[in-house]
Amino acid sequence: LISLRQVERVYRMGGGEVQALAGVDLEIARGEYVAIMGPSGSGKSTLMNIVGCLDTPTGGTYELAGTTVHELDDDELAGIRNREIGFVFQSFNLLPRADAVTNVALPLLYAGLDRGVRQTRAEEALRRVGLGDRLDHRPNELSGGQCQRLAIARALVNEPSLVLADEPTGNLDSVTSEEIIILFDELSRAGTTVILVTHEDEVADHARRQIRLRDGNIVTDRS
Amino acid sequence: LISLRQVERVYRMGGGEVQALAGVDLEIARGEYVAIMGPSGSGKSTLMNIVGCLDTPTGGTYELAGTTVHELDDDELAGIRNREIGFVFQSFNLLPRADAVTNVALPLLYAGLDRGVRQTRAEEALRRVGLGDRLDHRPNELSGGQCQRLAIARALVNEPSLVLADEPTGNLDSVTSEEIIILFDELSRAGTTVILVTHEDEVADHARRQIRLRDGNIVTDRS
Ligand SMILES: Nc1ncnc2c1ncn2[C@@H]1O[C@H](COP(=O)(O)OP(=O)(O)OP(=O)(O)O)[C@@H](O)[C@H]1O
Ligand SMILES: Nc1ncnc2c1ncn2[C@@H]1O[C@H](COP(=O)(O)OP(=O)(O)OP(=O)(O)O)[C@@H](O)[C@H]1O
Ligand SMILES: [Mg+2]
Ligand SMILES: [Mg+2]
Repeated sequence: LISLRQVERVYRMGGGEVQALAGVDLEIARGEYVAIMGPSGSGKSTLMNIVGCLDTPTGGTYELAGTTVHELDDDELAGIRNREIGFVFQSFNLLPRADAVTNVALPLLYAGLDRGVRQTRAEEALRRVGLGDRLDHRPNELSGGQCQRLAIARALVNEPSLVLADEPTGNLDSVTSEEIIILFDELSRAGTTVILVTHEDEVADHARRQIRLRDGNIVTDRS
Repeated sequence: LISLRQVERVYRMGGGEVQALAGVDLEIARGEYVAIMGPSGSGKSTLMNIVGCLDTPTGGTYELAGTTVHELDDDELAGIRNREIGFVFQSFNLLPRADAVTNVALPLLYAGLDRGVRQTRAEEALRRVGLGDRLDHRPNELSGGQCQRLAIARALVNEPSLVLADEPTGNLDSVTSEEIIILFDELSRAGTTVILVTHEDEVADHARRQIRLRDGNIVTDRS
């Protein structure tokens, strides 16, 4: 499903260069359940953004389901992202002036579903993450962990075949965190490809495969 | 130093009310090292915002160093916040268009220090959290954990007597997290009053006292 070959991502700035990814080779098959770990600044989010078609490498190639991603135009990329990929961002990226239901329903709006279906599915997704009593709250009327769960609900509402979650439990207590991990376990059992970035061993242990990054390189890859 | 009596914080919304704090009694002496824990949505950030003079209770009273906080005007409150309190926000609240040094130096600008002193102290604060090689990066050119450390550096740069840190290690791997906790330990040994919200036991164990919230009430308080 996912094939990265010698992927590099360099950021050029006034004072020099940052090599966020320095030649990554990675293959992930359909249905795998993978945890990505590593120190702060080691390139995990950069890797996730490339896999999720939100960013392009400055070197190497990325193929998703056999398609060379950087050869696609913006519309084709947007289509893939909307239909196939659910992304939980490390900093949530919620619409600040929209309530929880509207935020969660956004992928369904892009998918062209009608209003009644969007409302029902969005409410259901919010209930699944324990936010059934916060439907009309906007992000600044929610706690940090509630915002995190809102971002998770939005990523899952369109039932994507690939779920990319960047630190999905960073703001959650252990009980709520466990509920979210069980949700990812269920998705995996149902055949969804799940890739989680986490710095918590308890979360990483649920995955079948653990990959560790350091300074933009993969240093361990164990199943 | 900190005295909360029957503190309530109710949010009124179209559909009803949310009782974020439901009658909190809490005394914290100067120099204490306290960890606050509890489920997502239990009122931890709300409590921190009141203690940090960023929000006022809808019931009860809050005294800081003997002063009844809600009787102060906006300028006096701003003065206390700038001189005495260092706040690490759960969602960082960084200036997106300013680089790391400018972000960290902001409290020093309000304190009226001149440019050279601000620059030196800000760089030093960034080095202490491991960001010495990221001085000219803006928040969107930093990783999630680097943004978190930037927020911590800013909270500490003015050497406040009270440090309030809301989930300061949520985005950090265990090694970087350990470095940050050691920093808080050092502040505590130097006499700073430190209050951390955390959902991680390893972090809470460094504090001398652990307080647990549930549904807006304190349910345990142990030293
Ligand atoms: N402006 C607001 N309007 C309405 N409800 C709010 C508002 N801000 C917070 N709340 C609610 O108050 C409750 C407490 O929020 P708070 O942010 O203090 O929780 P928390 O303990 O910090 O949670 P977390 O661990 O998820 O960060 C939550 O249930 C939240 O939905
Ligand atoms: N736009 C940018 N310009 C310059 N440098 C950048 C940019 N974005 C990220 N970086 C740098 O690239 C490196 C990798 O960033 P990335 O966000 O992938 O790290 P990460 O592993 O997700 O870290 P964390 O665990 O802290 O979230 C970091 O050192 C960061 O400073
Ligand atoms: Mg990251
Ligand atoms: Mg909070």
